[in-house]
Amino acid sequence: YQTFPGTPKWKKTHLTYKILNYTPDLPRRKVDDAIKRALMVWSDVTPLQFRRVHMGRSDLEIKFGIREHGDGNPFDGPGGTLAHAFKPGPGIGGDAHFDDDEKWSEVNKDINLFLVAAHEFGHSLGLDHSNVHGALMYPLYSYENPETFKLPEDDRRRIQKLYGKKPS
Amino acid sequence: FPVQPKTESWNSIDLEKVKGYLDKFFPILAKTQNLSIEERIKEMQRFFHLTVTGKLDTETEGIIKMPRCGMPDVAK
Repeated sequence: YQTFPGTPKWKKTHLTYKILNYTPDLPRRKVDDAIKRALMVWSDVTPLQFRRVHMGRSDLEIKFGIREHGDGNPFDGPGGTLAHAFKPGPGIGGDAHFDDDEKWSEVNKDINLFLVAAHEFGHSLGLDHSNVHGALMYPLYSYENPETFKLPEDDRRRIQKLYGKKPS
Repeated sequence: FPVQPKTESWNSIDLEKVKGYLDKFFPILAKTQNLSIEERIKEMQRFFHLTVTGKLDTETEGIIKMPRCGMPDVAK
């Protein structure tokens, strides 16, 4: 597996996140909950802690957009690319963008926001893609029940290599 | 002279789309690299544990059509 060259990582364990806008596909509280649970995937196994802010800048800024959405990395309409995120760093570093030409859902019929967000936040924290089938950081989307989701070993080992284990 | 192998006629995915996919997810990391499209398809097939043929066979085409993350698969 790989991490970004030079392995950029956050030099702090308390990170802030901000949801800049919402998809019309889901009630806001479902989006809030999916984002919160996706961050917990990583805070459950490392010393990282995430706090939501509503004003001012934050480390991880989360937004929905279509086609060109302000970062010079346009989305491609329905299907294809679902989302992308930026490795740790100032400014756009850590931010995660979701393609609102997808149909975001909480159940398995469409693209599951929790699963995609958990993957993207892996990038926001410094992980690159894994070619291990079944790993959360595998680049291709595949649905699984978010209620029973457990972070695969490959991902857990890689994120703990960056930030260490969660203090008991 | 040996007859140049005719480039496989590309399946329903046209060559431009394949190149766009490879440029986005398997970018050529060094200007000095001058890889053929077959070599670049092989790199992608190795990453996804496919049969490494350098050709746009059905399983490779299937991968290209799957929904995915927009970040590259090879670290710059």
